[in-house]
Amino acid sequence: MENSETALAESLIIWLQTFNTPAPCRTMEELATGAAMSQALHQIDPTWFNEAWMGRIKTDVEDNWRLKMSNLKKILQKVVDYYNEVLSQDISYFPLPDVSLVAEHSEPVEMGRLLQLILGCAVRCEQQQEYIQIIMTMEESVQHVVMKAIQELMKKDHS
Amino acid sequence: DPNMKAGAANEGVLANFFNSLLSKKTGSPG
Repeated sequence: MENSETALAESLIIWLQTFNTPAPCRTMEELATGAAMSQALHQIDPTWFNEAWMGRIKTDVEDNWRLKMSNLKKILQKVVDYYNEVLSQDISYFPLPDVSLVAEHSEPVEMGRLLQLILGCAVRCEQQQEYIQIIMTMEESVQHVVMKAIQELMKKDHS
Repeated sequence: DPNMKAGAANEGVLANFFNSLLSKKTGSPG
């Protein structure tokens, strides 16, 4: 099947689909617009990823990679700020995704990194129980990838 | 059946991990 580099993105796409976002998220290309990611983040913490912030994410980007990149940059920045300011977790050790590769080529490795950061928000937010329980109902192979992804994110949690 | 045993062990690892995450209660902002 897929190699381990794309397995992360492929499993996390399946996980993101559990949010039932209005924007489609069946493929890397659909996800690369940033629309579904921002809608999932809004569900995760509507106070931080609020309506005002959502309003800055364009939903009709079609194939315009510059607009996609603009969306993805806003998402990445807001997620990094969430770790620093809400979760009080230093993630400077974590290799941040190159969103230009996601925007231009829907590159799965970088996409996986971005989704991994979103996953970390979900399992540490106030409604973490709800999200963890949903993960526990997923297919074992997906759970395994999700577990590894969370472990990697928490590697230096104590620092 | 070794496959079944491995599957059950894997299931146990996953359940342990996610249950410990649930009991951690890490997400309590400010």
